[in-house]
Amino acid sequence: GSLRGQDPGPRPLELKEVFTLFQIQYNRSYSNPAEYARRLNIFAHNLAQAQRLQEEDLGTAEFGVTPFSDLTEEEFGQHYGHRRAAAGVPSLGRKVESEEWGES
Amino acid sequence: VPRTCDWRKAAGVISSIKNQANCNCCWAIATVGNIEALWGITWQPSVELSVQQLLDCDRCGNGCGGGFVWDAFITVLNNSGLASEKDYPFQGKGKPHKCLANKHKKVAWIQDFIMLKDNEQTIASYLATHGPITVTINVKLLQQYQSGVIRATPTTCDPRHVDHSVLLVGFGVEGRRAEAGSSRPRPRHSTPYWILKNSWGANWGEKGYFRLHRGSNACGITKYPLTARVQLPQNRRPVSCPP
Repeated sequence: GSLRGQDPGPRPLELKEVFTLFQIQYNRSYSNPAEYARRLNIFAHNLAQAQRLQEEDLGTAEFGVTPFSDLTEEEFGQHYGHRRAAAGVPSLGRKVESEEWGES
Repeated sequence: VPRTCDWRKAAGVISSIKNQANCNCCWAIATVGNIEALWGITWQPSVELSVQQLLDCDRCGNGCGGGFVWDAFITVLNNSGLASEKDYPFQGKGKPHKCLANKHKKVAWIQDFIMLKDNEQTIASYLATHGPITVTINVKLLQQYQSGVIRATPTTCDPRHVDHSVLLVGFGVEGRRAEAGSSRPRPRHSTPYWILKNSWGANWGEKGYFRLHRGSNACGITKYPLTARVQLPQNRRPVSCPP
């Protein structure tokens, strides 16, 4: 939810600090305060998601802040994976479903 | 199948990490990486090849809008090879109606391309004895990935939904000892993994690479393993994958 109205405690400040470091590291700026707030919320969501992945992953992977931490899952998919195709425009590495392939 | 294999350790096989930026061209970069590697293994010295040629000339004509690895291989066959990256450089945007393949000298070509069996042992064997292979995986977990071996489940990473093509360059086994500074607990058992070359720049992941668990079809890695075939020169011993 919106950060507006929240008590200024250590947790939001820490999050904002991490977000500021992210912006510096990946050279991100946002056009207006509303967009900043939206990206901050997405960033917070992604950090929580990374923490969940970290807990669930059975390997040795580290999940956390990446260049894509201010993108929604859908935006990430559009740019780097399963683009939601519009009017027949194919996607990146388009989603492939066929089970008919045999060996060449 | 050897215990470990890493084509990055062989000189002139794996080219530099690319950055697709705002162009949806993982399929073209993976294909070019495959041909560069096989060409480097077969015919030293290596050469960097043109991704832009595939974006401009792909038979489906979508350029940065997306494509398939198999279409890219067919485009290479139809174009009688690939120009060099130097002659036909990457511009980050596709011009599907302005294919300039005929205006540039081809510096690498392929005889054929094949799809391997959807079996990780077969893929490892082929990788170790022939060279890097393109694979197409579910990209979902890579958004938050920083380092280490991803051991996904079908729930966290659906192996049926594959949407990102990358280059498989090796495999290995991670021992019990965790990396220094890691906040993760040590794995109780050794973890076999694949080494994959991504196309999101060298600042992403493990210097542009990432690792997936080997043996569990993590993120659908076995769904579409494709590779070109480059004719071996006569009187030349095949190169083996460095351990």
